[in-house]
Amino acid sequence: VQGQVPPFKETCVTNAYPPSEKSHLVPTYVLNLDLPPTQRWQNLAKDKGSQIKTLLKKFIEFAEDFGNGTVNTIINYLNKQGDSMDTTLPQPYADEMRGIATASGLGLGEVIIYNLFYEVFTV
Amino acid sequence: CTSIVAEDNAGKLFHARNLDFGLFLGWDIKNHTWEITEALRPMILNVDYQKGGKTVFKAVHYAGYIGILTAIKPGVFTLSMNERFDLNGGFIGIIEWILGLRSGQWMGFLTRDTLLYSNSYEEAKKNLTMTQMLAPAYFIVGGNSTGQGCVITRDRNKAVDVWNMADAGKWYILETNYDHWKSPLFIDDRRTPANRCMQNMTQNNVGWPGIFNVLSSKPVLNKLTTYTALMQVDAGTLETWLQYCPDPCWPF
Repeated sequence: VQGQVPPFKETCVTNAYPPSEKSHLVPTYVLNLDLPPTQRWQNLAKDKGSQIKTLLKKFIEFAEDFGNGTVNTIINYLNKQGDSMDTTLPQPYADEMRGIATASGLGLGEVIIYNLFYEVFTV
Repeated sequence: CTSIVAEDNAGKLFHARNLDFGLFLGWDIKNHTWEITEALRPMILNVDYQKGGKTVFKAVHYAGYIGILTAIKPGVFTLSMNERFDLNGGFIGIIEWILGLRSGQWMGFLTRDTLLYSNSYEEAKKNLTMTQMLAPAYFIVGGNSTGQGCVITRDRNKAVDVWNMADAGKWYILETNYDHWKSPLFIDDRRTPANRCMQNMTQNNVGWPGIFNVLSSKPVLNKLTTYTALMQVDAGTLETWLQYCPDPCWPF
């Protein structure tokens, strides 16, 4: 798998663009900022809700396995207190996350954890 | 992650990035892949943020994550964010936030606010330099005029360093996940290979094909790479490609 050990000898490719697999080009979703924040991500959250749920479950499992007791405490806290957390978040993001939670069937705490993944993994 | 802002011979600016994520999160021994990285790819999409039917900015998202990691404000500036690891990381910021100390902004919200409210390269740079945050980060910003490119190295309170393309003395500026004034970890040195490929490419070949080639070169491309995004500020264009790294390929 590794192919070589560090330090690496780069192989500068010259003909990668455009990739031949057009399916690798990602689709575009239009987000209407004129809509109320709770409705902006509604369609996307409905379409991708189950995938977000699966991904979040994996995030939490790995964070718990990889982290220490503090990680678990934070995740449990956000999971339990989630429904009341939106008052502590800036707008319009609090409402956007509430909208995603409603449309996807996830708890608000879960959506908050998902949106904190960057902050969690900087350690 | 690897982010590049480059300028062609005519002074036109291009900004591109690889987003790598999922290190240590479940190595699949059979398929030689990272579990989270694989799960993230189908979630990637470009989002066109519109007001009154007109584009305000465009960004690349993982569905469900509302913060911004890669974006373009057409004709104004481009932005990407690379992860900066620190013991005084986002973890402490989250605890503070839970405890009611809410002066720091979530990284993804700061970038979104910047895209929405900043109307120039300088304004965006100032906002990303000065605002208190929950977690450290590298912000890579490109402008719309010659020489406008920089890497902002952030700790939670302020910018530790602002590295301008002019200071780098080159026609491009490149950032991975290490402070530019320090050597990268030798087992994770994507910076040296990326710089070599940029030098091979030369300024004559700056453009989407050339930069995409650099970002598709191993180990700049690795098993953690989920996508490559290409942005051209003057045209206001954003193109994102899912990336896969066939074996043999370094896991990170």
